[in-house]
Amino acid sequence: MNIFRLAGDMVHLLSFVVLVLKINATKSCRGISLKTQELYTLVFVCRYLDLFSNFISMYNTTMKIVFLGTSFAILYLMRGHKVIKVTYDREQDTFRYLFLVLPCALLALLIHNAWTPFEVVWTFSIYLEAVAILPQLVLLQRTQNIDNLTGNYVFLLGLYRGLYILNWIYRYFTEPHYIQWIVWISGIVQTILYLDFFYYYIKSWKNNVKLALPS
Amino acid sequence: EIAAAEKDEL
Repeated sequence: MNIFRLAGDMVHLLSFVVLVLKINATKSCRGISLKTQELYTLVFVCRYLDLFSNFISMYNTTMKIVFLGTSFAILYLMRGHKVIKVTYDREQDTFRYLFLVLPCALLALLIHNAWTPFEVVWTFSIYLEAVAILPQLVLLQRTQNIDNLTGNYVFLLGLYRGLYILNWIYRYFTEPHYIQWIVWISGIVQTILYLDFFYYYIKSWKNNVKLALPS
Repeated sequence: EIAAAEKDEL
């Protein structure tokens, strides 16, 4: 495992910590898209179907369990927690799941590495992860007064994908036959979706003003 | 089998 991959995973992990921290400390999930959280949970469930059948390392297995556990914990906080669930911006979080899930499912049926149920579901998770942030980005644009932790959360998610791209470049040059078109193209699309956000995030940070996305 | 070896990322 190279440093980019490890840094990417740690940043990804940190994004969960920041999100749980924000929700717990403020007892509010204002500005957080439940739809994005549900899509991420679906992504992890579909991707880690091999959790018990395909052992790679203790690190991998542990991280997978942590990602799954945290995702479900966040869903519980946003949907089940008495105090927190009333702070959810239901009226603003209107992105339709089907617009994302259906095209990704169709694409996975058409473009995959092998025609097996496991492989198609895994490919679906790769495609879905690339676009799962969209409801969150739309909600962010609608939310006035984005709090710092929400901004940092989205920034960390984007940074994680950027670091994975560096990891793929590194692996391409250091490991023979390491070519993964589906993962690479999806990952690049995913990172591009963040570019606009990055621009405003860095600008607000440099000018020391509160983050606000133009609508 | 493609599945095992190449799915070592999260």
